[in-house]
Amino acid sequence: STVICVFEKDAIEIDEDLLANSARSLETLVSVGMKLGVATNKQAKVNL
Amino acid sequence: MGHGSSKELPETTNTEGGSTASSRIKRPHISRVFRRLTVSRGNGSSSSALKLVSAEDFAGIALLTLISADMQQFKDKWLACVSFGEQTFRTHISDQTEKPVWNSEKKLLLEKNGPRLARISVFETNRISKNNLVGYCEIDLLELLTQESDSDFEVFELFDPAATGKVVGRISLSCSVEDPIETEKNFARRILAIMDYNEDGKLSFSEFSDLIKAFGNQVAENKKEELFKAADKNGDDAVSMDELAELLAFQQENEPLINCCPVCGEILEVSDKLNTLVHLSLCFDEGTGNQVMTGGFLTDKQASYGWMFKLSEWAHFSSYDVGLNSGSSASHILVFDRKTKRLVEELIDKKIVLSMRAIYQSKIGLHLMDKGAKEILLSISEKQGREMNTTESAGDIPKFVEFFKDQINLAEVKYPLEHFKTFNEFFIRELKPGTRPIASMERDDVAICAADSRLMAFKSVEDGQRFWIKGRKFSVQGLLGKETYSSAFADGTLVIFRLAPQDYHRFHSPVSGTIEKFVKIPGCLYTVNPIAVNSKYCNVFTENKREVSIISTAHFGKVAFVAIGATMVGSITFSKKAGDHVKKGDEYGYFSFGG
Repeated sequence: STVICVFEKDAIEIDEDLLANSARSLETLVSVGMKLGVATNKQAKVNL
Repeated sequence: MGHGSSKELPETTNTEGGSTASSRIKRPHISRVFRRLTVSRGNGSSSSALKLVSAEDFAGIALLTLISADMQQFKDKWLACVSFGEQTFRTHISDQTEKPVWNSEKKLLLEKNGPRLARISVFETNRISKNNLVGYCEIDLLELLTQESDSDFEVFELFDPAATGKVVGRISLSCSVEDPIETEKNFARRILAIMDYNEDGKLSFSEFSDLIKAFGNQVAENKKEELFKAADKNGDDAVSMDELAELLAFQQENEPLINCCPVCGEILEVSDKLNTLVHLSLCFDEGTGNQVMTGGFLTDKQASYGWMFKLSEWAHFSSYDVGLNSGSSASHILVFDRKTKRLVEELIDKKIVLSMRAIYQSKIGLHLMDKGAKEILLSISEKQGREMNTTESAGDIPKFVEFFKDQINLAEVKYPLEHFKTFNEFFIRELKPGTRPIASMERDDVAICAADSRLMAFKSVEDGQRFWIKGRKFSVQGLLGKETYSSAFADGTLVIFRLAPQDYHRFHSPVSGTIEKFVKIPGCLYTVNPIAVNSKYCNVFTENKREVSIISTAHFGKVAFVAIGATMVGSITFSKKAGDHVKKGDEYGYFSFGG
């Protein structure tokens, strides 16, 4: 079984390591709660 | 090699009048001249093999056998690798000895303008020194295949990689070219075995029709009765292996039946008939266990690391492209463990591997089963669900835990094993509170991973399709369905969490927000294993049963959360409902056995 999350275009900046592995067609073993990425919208930047 | 009986091969040049089915066919594409020899195999059987006469003949399938080595009184466990072109293959690891014996075979594709140099590397492996390169040699296969020799095998010196010219051992190997007629027959035998449902060694008209249909050639499909009659030379209303081989060979010369490879989907050049046959033969052989050496490595160094070959398989560098072919030999999958920052090999239950192979390994299997496959998978899953809900199924829990002993941490599980009355209860086990810390809990602009899983993430759908999802019909619209799709998701960011059987099967909300709705989309229960996801012919994400929910968030806009059922594990349960507010990390639902 699989879960797929679809975020709106440019709404999230996914962590670089996850993107890098995926670009090598390599799956990354993760656990619930690990960081996935950060919102890119203005409100998120203000919060940062 | 040569073994005494080198002679001209009449069958390959004879265009008519032969007594065998194959010799009656005109075969300009295999009219090259070979010398025949007999190769004795380790298992005692022998088969016809050929040597080339000139460089012009350097095309076909070469059977390379790494027989043994003499490592000069140096005792250890040994493995050997052969690198040829872009691929490297490895033998199994020998016993502790100074004279390892492998008898490992691999079929290699010889192309006129392709690579000729094979590099053989021998590695020692033990507890202290893992996969240490001890010796190597380079062999010009063209030279080897054209030279006169009276021996079944050749011996080459192995050189020390650290000292120029120092000999550290010797390796014995044999190499021959497969008889093109044998290649044709083997191919016919292989596809006949796939299509021959009642296993009588012949194809009935119905089985033959399915085969023609699977070839995807509309012209041929329209005249399948004519083809059947043409193939059925002895008029017994069935097509034997010889008859099928003859038909395929004849048709490939005149009006090819097969326009694209049924296994990997590659469009086949009509003009290059020998390469077409070679391609099909190798593709059909992959994953069947017919070949002893494992492969798909990029370098011999990679090959020396047992787990590494899976990387190259999934990294899509196989000469026969991605998908079923590359996945077919997988009973392990390589993943990068984010926690330990190491590559790890993931075991797959053999039963699951078998079912996946049966269904997804060949286009033929998938294509033919069509609607039948969906019913079978649903039926299997429903049956499995019923079984896993019985009290007897609880007896399987210890075996399951043992099988995945390195991957299931019982200390994290909320209840002891005795608590679980059925296997399904264990499958959807809860974890102790705090076992999965939530990253930046106080910040809702930070999204988290939704499941214990193997994750793939792509900035855009296009990237996702380039690197991973090969199903030709995949689209976000198809994934989400009409009711939940909006243009904001077009070319959005995709994150795929693939759960393996041993995983904690509850999924959690990756973001904080309000659930707008849930929409159930009925569908099939294909596997979501990379074997299927990487296949051009499977569209698991848009055809499988799934439930889509939309979470409205303050920082990410709308987030679509799609739970996709799969073979065996097709039951999806949500623990939230529309209108609920979820905090990131909250349990959102779970998958369980069932249809």
